[in-house]
Amino acid sequence: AAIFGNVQQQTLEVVYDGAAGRVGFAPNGWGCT
Amino acid sequence: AQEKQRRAIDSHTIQLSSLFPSSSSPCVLSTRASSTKSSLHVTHRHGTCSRITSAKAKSPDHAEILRLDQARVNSIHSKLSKKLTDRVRQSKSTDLPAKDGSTYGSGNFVVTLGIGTPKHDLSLIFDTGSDLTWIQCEPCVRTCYSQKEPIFNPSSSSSYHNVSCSSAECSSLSSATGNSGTCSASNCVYGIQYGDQSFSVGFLAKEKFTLTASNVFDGVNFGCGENNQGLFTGVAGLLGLGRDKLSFPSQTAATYNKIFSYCLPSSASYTGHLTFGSAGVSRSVKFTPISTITDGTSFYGLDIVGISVGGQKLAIPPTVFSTPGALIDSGTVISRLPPKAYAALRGAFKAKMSQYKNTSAVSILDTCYDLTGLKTVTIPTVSFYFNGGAVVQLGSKGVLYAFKMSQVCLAFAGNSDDNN
Repeated sequence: AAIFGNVQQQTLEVVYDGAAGRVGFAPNGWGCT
Repeated sequence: AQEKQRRAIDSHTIQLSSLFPSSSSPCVLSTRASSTKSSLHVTHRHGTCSRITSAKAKSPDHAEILRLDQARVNSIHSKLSKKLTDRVRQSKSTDLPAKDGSTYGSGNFVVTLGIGTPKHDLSLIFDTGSDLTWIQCEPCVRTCYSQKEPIFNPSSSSSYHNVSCSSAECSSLSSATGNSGTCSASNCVYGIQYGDQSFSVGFLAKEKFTLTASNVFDGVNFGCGENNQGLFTGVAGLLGLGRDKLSFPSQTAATYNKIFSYCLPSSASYTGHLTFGSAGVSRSVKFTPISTITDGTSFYGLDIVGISVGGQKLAIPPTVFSTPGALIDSGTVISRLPPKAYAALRGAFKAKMSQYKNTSAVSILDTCYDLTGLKTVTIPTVSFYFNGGAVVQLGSKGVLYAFKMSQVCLAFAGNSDDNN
């Protein structure tokens, strides 16, 4: 696959919780800082 | 005052200059990545923060990025749509020749981690849509694309071990790569090909991976690629974050419980973070259950239940989302929506943007504006509603894709088939 960053996810905190079987999102701020 | 506040909630006002950040602005490091033990800095490959920036690489060719993005989406669709009679044949959908990566300056996100003993710091692309982690390895028996950091030499690492082709790890390659492991003098050989015909072939091996001084993992299964070609401009390889047994989160589950998080920076002069484990995960995170996708168990499936534009929920029947399902993928540039959902999103967005000058479509993005001469643009917010009640408002940079000031487009595209 062509490997690029997903535009929609930029500056979001994306959390993958494989054990609990869930994905989470939180606003993070413009530069992820 | 109320109206003004509502407008502030339902719209973003963007300084247009921020859509085209100067490539010379200083690097701002993510505090999260700097302060968390199990965290890595995520950088744009060609940004001021990248340790592998090469003067040689051209600035990204957006039309090419989006063309290759379509190849990736086609590959994912064909993997998941085994049921469809009109399945897109792999060869037809991915007839892009694999090229020497250095010709494409594409904007990937990389992390740097240490591999081997002594540790060699190598920059890898990370991808939730892939499972096998691999890096290029000397002596590159067939071919290696050019990479910025020295190519890993397994014979100089005391912690490197080949995996036997009669081992369980070797037999698990078929789920992780789609190809069964083969034998070469009892060593396990892997092969993986991606949607754009990039590929890596080599020995499945075990090695020590060092995230940070206190986060070291012995015996991680990975691919030591002796024959690698494709669009990996300058990076040493790929870190697989999928759900398969052989992915990095699965192999480090005893320590991190298959938890990881990241933030992809929206400008090349910022670093984001890729963090393993739950350290530092914000309490404001809203969760939605992972749904399992038939024929796509290594993907992270999600159930979208609605979309709102400018605070107004779109009238989209639930089956429009539930019939095809959805997945989240760090590597797909432009999120694709079922045709009817995309039509509704586009219609609502256009209605809110009527004061701006339309322009022709660019590549796969059909809703574009000429913002020449303007200092700011005010766009409606876009939020996604997921199963379980999570509502996610996209960042302002998650709604627009800017080619140039005269071509700033809605950053979504429609799939061609209701079942995709």
